[in-house]
Amino acid sequence: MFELRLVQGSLLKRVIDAIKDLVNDANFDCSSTGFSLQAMDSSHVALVALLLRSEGFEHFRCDRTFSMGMSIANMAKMLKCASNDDIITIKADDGTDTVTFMFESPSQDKISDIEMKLMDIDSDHLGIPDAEYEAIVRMPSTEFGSICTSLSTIGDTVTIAVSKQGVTFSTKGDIGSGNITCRQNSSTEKPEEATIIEMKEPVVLTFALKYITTFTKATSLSSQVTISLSSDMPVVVEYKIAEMGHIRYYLAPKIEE
Amino acid sequence: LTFQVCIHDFFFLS
Repeated sequence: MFELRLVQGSLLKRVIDAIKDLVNDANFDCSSTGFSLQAMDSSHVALVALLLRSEGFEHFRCDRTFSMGMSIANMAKMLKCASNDDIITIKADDGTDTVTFMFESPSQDKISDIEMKLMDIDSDHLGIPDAEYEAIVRMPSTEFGSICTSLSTIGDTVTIAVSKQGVTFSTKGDIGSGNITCRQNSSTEKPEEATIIEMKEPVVLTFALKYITTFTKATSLSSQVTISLSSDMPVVVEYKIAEMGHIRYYLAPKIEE
Repeated sequence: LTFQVCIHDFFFLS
């Protein structure tokens, strides 16, 4: 028996929106710890790791650890039946090949029961080693999103360079080139507007913009994004989900031949 | 010229 209840149902809608352009099908791992997922994009260049801790749910029951294979696109379709202020309950029983989503309006005057077929998904689970990163940039997630959108109109790749001067995002395309530098700004009264750079070593890495831009679909989950970089390593783009967990995207760099 | 590395090159199968 697996059952979880999330009063802030829009959060699940936003989480699924944040992964549906990257991943087609995925196994959701259910355990007493929480509801989690690890999946790669179809070309195995990017990986997304989601964690929603059990303590973040109003009700969480998971009698045994198991995985639910779901099509993310179908899940997004089912969640379209939920209003943003609905309470969402997800239920699955042992041995069944379906999952039930229940959407309750806050005033309890409308209840939707949606059943979705589960899938058998053969997916590799990757071990992600704990790493010390050479540079960690924390910045407003909307700022990061708009930088990625702006640069992707010019080029296909983004070079992220962290130095004492700040973090520079640059691109080059057929029509020209552009670079945007953000300096450390921790003096702001609003912590969500701060840009903070922790740097042990200067780092310069290049990534495909189409993936990074997909990651920014998670912008509504967190006011801040954390970008962790080390030379010749995948970048980690993390959005914290308040009181529940996080969504982390890993992207392998492009390396010069 | 740059080439795209795969995520498998960094993270191991568990």
